[in-house]
Amino acid sequence: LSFQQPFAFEEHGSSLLEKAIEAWKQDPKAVAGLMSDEVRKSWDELPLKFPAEISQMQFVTKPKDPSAIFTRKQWDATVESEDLENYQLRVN
Amino acid sequence: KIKDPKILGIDGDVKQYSGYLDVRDEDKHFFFWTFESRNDPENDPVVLWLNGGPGCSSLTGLFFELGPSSIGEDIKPIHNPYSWNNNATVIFLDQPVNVGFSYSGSEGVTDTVAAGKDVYAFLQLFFKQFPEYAANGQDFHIAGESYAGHYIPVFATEILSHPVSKRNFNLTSVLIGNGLTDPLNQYPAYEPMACGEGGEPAVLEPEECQSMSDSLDRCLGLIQSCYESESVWSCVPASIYCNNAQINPYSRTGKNVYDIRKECEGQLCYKDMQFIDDYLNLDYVKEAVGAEVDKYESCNFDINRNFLFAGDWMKPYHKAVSELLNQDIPVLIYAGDKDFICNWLGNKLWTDVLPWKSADEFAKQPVRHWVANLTNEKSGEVKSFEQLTYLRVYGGGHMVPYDVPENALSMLNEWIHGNFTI
Repeated sequence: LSFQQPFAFEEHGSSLLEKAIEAWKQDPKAVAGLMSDEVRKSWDELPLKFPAEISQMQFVTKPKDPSAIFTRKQWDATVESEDLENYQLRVN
Repeated sequence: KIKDPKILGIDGDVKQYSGYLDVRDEDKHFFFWTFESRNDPENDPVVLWLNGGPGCSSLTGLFFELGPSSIGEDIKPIHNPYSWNNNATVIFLDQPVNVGFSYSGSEGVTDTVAAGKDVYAFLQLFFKQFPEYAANGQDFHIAGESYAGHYIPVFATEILSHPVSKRNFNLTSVLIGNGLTDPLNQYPAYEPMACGEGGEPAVLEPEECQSMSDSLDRCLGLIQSCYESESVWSCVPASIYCNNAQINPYSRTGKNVYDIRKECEGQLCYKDMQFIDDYLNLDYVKEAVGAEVDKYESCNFDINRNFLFAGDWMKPYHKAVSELLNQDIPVLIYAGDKDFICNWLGNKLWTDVLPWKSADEFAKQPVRHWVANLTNEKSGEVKSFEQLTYLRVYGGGHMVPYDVPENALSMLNEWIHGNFTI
């Protein structure tokens, strides 16, 4: 199974690096300019060196399920500060 | 009203507070739980404790290592006589968001620097609400372990970037236990630690050790590229390559990555860790502390992945340690010597070569025995000069207070009550 994994990327017409660029919504040309040959080579080699691990990689995280959050209202104190307008502390 | 956290029977005789820091425009909510000093809260120092991961809850530190209670097999608290709140007020903060009882409507932060802004805001508001923990000139320290070796130097420099006159608290010192701080100088230590040169017998076959040695140059070259560019495109392949080449051979043996003497059992290699999850998921516990998420998890592996794919893992955050030392902030780097993943060899290596104003003098210092005050036993080895102290703790794994609780408490108290000398 592991031996087959590196080719999974090729079957879909994209390398690990291309997948990362797509998942992170980056410009491929700009990214290419940021990498040395050595680093670029390492992106190509990773699926060959660590096929099982790379095949399990996920690039994007799902946000937390809103139904798992319930806000409580009755706190002993709520603290704010003029110099931290965007923040508040709720204390029990 | 939310019930009082004191009803839980965890140090019911001391004042304790729990709650949330809200970041309104980003819909982020950070959970904290504070225990006053058992001794003299009006004068004892305050310690902020941070677990690492990245993505692990600081409440695991509370219940597994250094808080006032652990959780037994019957999912009930057990009093800890060696709690770090014996002589200090201790704050446990679940950060970054979506860790432990903290949550966010968005995906949350993915790097150490962004996390630091929120921690500063938390401390400002905490000390505004509770000025009694700073009013008598009490010291304030940040302590933590593992990936907190990334967090703490950055959070501390974030604090120092705000003028003292605008802060509600002073930063006195930092303590980093079994941390990942300078990967370029720590990754070379995996092979010797796994192959019999770290004080314990080898756990890998000679050919696996050779394979680790063979891949090290490539790994260090990639980390060097990451250090130079700090670009995600350089830092991500460095993390993937090095972690697979240097850590995975050990992980595959089934040994506990946090303790070379043990096998990996259950969640996070310790079966007792499940008791904490079970306890914090009890409805009456969530009600008492005011938790706003329905499910507590010790570690969020999504956060771990986010930090990895933000390239945060291999970044040179040790530069922030140099900055702290150059601003005369005392730094204690301690390491339990049975840990593999952030082992004592690597921590010694990076502190030995860290550039700072007294680096040359530090390098010349002899390694001394450490006799812990509380046990009067030879408990480790120490090297120290001016603000920087490195301490090897005998018999400790990744989580020193779990393995050697009395010596760990002694270390803390010697540091925070003894003018930063060990």
